[in-house]
Amino acid sequence: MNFFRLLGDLSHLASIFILLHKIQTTRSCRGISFKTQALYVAVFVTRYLDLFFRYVSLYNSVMKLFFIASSCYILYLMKYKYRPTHDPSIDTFRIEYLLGPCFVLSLIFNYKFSFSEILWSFSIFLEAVAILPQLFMLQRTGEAETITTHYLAALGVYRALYIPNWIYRYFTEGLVDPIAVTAGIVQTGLYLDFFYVYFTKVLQGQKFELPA
Amino acid sequence: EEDAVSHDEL
Repeated sequence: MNFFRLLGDLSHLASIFILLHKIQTTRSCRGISFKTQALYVAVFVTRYLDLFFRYVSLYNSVMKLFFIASSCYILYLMKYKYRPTHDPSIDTFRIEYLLGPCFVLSLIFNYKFSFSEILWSFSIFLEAVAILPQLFMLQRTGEAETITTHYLAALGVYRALYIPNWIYRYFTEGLVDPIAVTAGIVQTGLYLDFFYVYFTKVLQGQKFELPA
Repeated sequence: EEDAVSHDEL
């Protein structure tokens, strides 16, 4: 564990609490992509299967359980409790275009051709692109509630912090995880446009609006 | 199950 990774994980936790706070206080999941949230459930469930056969640390296990539980809870809130506030007609990204290629990539790039390792690779690739339905929705509506942008920023910061973590681990432990690093760089790259608008508008006190 | 690599990150 190092400073960057800890801060990244805390940022990830913060993003989930911000999202829950947004849903609970506005009593609405308007502006949140159900598809992206469903993909996160798939990511966590496929990656954290190792809860059953690998123990890393108490921190690691507790975080894994939290990410699985919270992502399922968010889906429940969107699907049942606040269902009327979700508009599927603007959440139209075709996720089969993400699931299929990620599955094929995981068959090609994995550390061992075994069930759990293929699912692990799949989850890494899927996480890299899981935000796309959400960003696509943002692009379509052209604006977002400020709290939603804080959620996305925290999620993006979490990914960005994993990059210095990998650099640090390379120099201190000689450790390189090419699959995670490649997917992680792609994933962080997807946030660059968003970050630009977030830093130049939202953090200056303006509303998140994309140019027409 | 035997580990191919250690996945200690989240």
